[in-house]
Amino acid sequence: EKKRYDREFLLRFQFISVSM
Amino acid sequence: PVAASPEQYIKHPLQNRWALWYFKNDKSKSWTENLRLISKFDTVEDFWALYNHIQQPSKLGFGCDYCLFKDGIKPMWEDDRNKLGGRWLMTLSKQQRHNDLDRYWMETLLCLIGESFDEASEDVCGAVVNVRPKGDKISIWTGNCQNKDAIMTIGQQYKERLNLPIKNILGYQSHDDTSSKSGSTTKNMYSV
Repeated sequence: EKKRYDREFLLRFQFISVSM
Repeated sequence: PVAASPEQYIKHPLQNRWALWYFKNDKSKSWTENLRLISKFDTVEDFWALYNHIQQPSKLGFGCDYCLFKDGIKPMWEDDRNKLGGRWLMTLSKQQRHNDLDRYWMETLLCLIGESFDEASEDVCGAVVNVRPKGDKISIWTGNCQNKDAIMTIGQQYKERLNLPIKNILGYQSHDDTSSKSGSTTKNMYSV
């Protein structure tokens, strides 16, 4: 099914640095 | 050792892969030479890494643009997936450059990558921000100007998302009309 993200979800990741 | 849940280390995939382009107005070069691909991304995390790294529109010089388009669609009318389409166009006042331009542009990007227009998101090709002395412009491009239902869904939801005042009318113009306009204004096929 479609990957849809609302703005609140997206904003949570703005400053999370991906520790790969 | 406690195994990390996928949620912690797998990036969040977007529905589409997107390409961000930058246009710098260098009169000594041709239009296409002035259009440069910055980067492509297909996850939430990679979008932010790019977004946090580049200048905000309000900091760009006059004549510059950012364009975010689905991978494979060039940010120009002539592209096969644009030529039958059009754009919802929002023109901003000069004062809005400092208060609204950057947040409207970010909200536009989030609408695109988040597929925020339900089924109508299929019709979205991309979005453009033009930084201009007489007033900046943000537009959302769709692929077929005859798909009225999808176009109206996008326009209404976009206007709501930016919570624009009711009296701020957005107009939708086909690229065909825009590219062949005789006078200074292009007629609107739809408006919200």
